[in-house]
Amino acid sequence: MEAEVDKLELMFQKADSDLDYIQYRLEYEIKTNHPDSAGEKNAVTILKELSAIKSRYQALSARFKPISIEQKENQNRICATLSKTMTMIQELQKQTDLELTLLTEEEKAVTEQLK
Amino acid sequence: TLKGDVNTLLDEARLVSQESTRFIKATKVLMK
Amino acid sequence: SDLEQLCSYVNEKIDNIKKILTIRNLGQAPSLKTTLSKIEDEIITVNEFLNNLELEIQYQEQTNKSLKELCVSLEEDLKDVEHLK
Repeated sequence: MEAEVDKLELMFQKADSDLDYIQYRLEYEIKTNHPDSAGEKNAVTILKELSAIKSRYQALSARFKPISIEQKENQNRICATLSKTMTMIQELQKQTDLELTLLTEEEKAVTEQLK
Repeated sequence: TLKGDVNTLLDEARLVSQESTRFIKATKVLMK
Repeated sequence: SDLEQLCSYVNEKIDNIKKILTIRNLGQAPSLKTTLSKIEDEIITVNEFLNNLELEIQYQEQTNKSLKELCVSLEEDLKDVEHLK
């Protein structure tokens, strides 16, 4: 059994290296037949650039998603804290018979905005 | 489609940035 | 799943080779050369988009920091008010 498994493993390794060699030879042939020139890149180079920008896009997308979620959470937390604080201040002003400080137009506008 | 996806994500990112910037300004007004 | 991973690994290599085989003679026909240069232009455009996206993400990381600082300061204010109360 053990021998069979080793044999199978060797076959996979052989296939793997064969595939690498085939790819290498093809790329080498294309680069040789159509070397990159100043204005023109060959198809292999472009193919590599395409896969590079795909992986760069995936990396940036994976980085962006959690940040935007965290921003939303922070904003919600700030809103909750702000409204609690403002409510409490108004209650305190009532309790101490202090004159309620009215919100300025600007403050009203941003309160609406934050709501 | 990759170009479209990147463009869509870029637009989304810009929107989130604008919203956060506005939010921070508004909060600072109330904190004064 | 190991076997499936091995399978997809080998299939991916075969796909890559197939792709290269399809573009093997691409560089020769003039009309296909224009296709290549168009693709090249598109790659440049997409890279510019990705550069802008990276700048946006860096800006948002900074904004996130400011939001966190605002949050901490507001929560301290709330504690003060609760203490007053």
